[in-house]
Amino acid sequence: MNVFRLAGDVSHLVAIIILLVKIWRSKSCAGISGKSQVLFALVFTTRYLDLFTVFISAYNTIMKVVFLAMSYATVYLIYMRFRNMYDSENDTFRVEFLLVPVIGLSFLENYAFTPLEILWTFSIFLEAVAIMPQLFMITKTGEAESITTHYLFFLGLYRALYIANWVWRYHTEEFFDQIAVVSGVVQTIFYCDFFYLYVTRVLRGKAKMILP
Amino acid sequence: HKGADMKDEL
Repeated sequence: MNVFRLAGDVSHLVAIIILLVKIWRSKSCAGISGKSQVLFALVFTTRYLDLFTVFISAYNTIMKVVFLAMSYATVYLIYMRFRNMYDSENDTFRVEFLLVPVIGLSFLENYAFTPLEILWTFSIFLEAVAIMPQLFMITKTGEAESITTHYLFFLGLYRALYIANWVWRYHTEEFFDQIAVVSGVVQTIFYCDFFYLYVTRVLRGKAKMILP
Repeated sequence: HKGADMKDEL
């Protein structure tokens, strides 16, 4: 554990809490892609199956359980509790275009051809692209509420901090997880354009982020 | 070490 890793996990937690609290308080999930949230729930489910096989640390176990619980709570709020507000007309990204290549790749490129390893690899690749329905939705409607953009900012920050964590771990303990690093870098690139808009628009006091 | 042996990251 290093400071980048811890800050990355905290950013991830903050992002998910921001989204949950926003939906709960406003009693609305307008502008939120339910598809992205289902994909994230699928990411956590397939990655954290090792909760049943190995024990790493209390921190590790607690964080995994919290991420799982909060991602399912988010999906529940969007599709059940506040489904009347769910903006399905603008959440039209074709998820199968992500799932099919990701499933294919996880069978081809993995550390071991076992169910748990393939599911873990699937979760890593899927996380890299899971935000695409949300970004697609913002592009389609041309705007995002500032709370939604804060959520995306903390998600992107989490990814950037994980890259710093890998650089640190590579130098201090010669740790290098090729699958996680390559897909993590790809994932971070998706946030770059958004980061630029966030800094130039949202941080300068706009209530909404309106695309140029 | 490789990622396969110890997956301690979230």
